Amino acid sequence: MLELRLVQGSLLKKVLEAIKDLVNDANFDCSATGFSLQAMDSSHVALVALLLRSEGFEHYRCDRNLSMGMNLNNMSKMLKCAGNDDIITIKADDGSDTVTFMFESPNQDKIADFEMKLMDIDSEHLGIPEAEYQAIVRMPSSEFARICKDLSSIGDTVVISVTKEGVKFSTRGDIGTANVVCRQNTTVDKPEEATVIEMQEPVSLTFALRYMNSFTKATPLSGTVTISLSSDLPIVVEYKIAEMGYIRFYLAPKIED
Amino acid sequence: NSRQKSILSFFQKS
Repeated sequence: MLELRLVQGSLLKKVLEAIKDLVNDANFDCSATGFSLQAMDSSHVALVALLLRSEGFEHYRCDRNLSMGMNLNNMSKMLKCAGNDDIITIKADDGSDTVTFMFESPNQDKIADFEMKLMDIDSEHLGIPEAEYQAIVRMPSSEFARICKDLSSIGDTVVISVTKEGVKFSTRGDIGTANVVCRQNTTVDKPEEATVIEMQEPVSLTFALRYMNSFTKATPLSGTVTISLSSDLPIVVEYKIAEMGYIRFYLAPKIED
Repeated sequence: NSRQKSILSFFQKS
C-alpha cells in the first residue's frame, strides 16, 4: 500500500514538465527515503535523477519498496488535470497494475481521481559515484535558461569554461559566434540573484545545447541552478526543490576526435 | 569534429 499526499501539488506538475520531453518511460521508486526516479534519455547521453524526500509530503505511507513504471507523457496528461493549488495524492495497492492520482481543491469542494495504467519497464539503475568537481557555479536559473536559449539560436554546442574571470558560455555556428561571460556577483538584493563560482582549477567542456535547453524546463522549480564541472565527468545541472529534494540532470560531454 | 560520449561510459550499472 502506497499513499503519498503532497500539499503543494504544483511541484509534481512542474517535475513532470521538466522531464517528460527527455525521458519517455521511467520507474518511479518509492521507499522510506522518498519518491525517486532515475532514467536516461533514449540515446543514453543524459540522465535525470529526481528525489522528493518523504519528509516533504504531508502524509507518506510506503509499506514496502515499490517501483512503478510510468509513461511520463501519459502521467503529464493526468497531472495537467490538477489545478495549480490542488493537493495531489498518489495511491497504489500492492501488486496493482495501476496508480491513482487524487486531486483535491484547496477548499475541498472538488475531488477528482485519475487512474493510470502502469507498465513494465526494464531499466538499469546506474551507480553515480560521489565526485569532487573542478568547478561549481551557482547562478539564477532564469539567467542560465536565457543563455542556453540564446546560444542555441547560433550554434548546436556550448563550450562551458570556468576560469578565475568567471564562467564563459560559447558557441559557434554558420552565422557566427557568441560568448557570454558571467562573473561572480554576490552583491545582489536577494541570494537567489547571486552568481557564485567555486573553482578548484580551470575547466572547459563541450555539450550539446539541445539537452541543456531540455534541462532548463526545470527552471520553474527553483530560482537557482547549480552547475558542476569536471574534465572527465558528465556535467551536473541541479535544481533544488525547496524543502523536498532535487532534480539533477547529468550530461555526457562531447569530445574532440 | 566532436563525438558525443555516452553517459554509460561514466556511470556503471549498479
